[in-house]
Amino acid sequence: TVGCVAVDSFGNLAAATSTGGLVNKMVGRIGDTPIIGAGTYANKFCAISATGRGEAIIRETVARDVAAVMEYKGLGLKEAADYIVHEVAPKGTTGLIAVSPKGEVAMPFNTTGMFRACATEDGFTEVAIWHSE
Amino acid sequence: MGWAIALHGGAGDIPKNIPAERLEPREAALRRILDIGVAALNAKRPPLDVVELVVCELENSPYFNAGRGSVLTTNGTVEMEACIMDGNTKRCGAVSGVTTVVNPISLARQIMEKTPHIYLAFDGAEAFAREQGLETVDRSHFITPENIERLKQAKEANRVQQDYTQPIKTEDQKEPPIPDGISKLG
Repeated sequence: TVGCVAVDSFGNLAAATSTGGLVNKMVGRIGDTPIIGAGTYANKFCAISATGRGEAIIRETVARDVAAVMEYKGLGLKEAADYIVHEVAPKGTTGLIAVSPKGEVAMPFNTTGMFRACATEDGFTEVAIWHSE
Repeated sequence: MGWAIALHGGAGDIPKNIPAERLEPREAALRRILDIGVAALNAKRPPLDVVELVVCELENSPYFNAGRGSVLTTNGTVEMEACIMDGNTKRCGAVSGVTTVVNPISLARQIMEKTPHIYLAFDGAEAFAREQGLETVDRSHFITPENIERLKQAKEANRVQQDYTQPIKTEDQKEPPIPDGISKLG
């Protein structure tokens, strides 16, 4: 699954996700990617794209929940994303990328790795796969 | 406050001893596509355009499970899905079950912008893509030798397989996990 989230210098947010799904999936199977709030979500608090085990991501409404805990619990982007990925989603199933209107980036995952990259206007750039790179 | 961008190319049980010939092209693709997104943001393109542009590039790469590199169903076919969403307006578009559309993310955006609906699937989505003049190709375009091999191994193990993760049990399968050794990258 591939995805991108972006915010401009005015705080406008957008998210996009695309996938072929699971290898050997049944014909007609729908995963989390096209289900709004499961694998993809954006509002004024954040933009999210998720990747991993679709059925688990649907059950936990991963993308919408990150936005919801920011809105209703007052958590910051990183805390909200970490909470959903590490405390809510089943281990080994979920990764996500997220940006906030302030230009913050979070990329947590509870799988062994996640192919990911990010950049911010202040010059920070990262391309990584595993934890603690 | 400033612009920011993040992208992913899939998650799973990616082994740390992944062969260089599998790792390096994926890392290079991530860097190249990140640069495209950064250039678009620096050029003041709207975030919605930027995420569509970046995901199109990822779809066009055979190294990731989307578009050209999509994994195969149990019948050896490709069924792609995509979604796009605008944070300001909560407008969104989604598509499932497309088999010939080169860039499903662009179809999702067309659904968002040119229909009163949010989500189209299968034959209706294909027909709408043609109506809108989006690029389509023969279904074989999306089927790579690597994904044919991944499907073969998953079928032999009677498992489904997440990005970069070895085949895993579906919930109604009770037998113990198969040993390591059949994992293939997507």
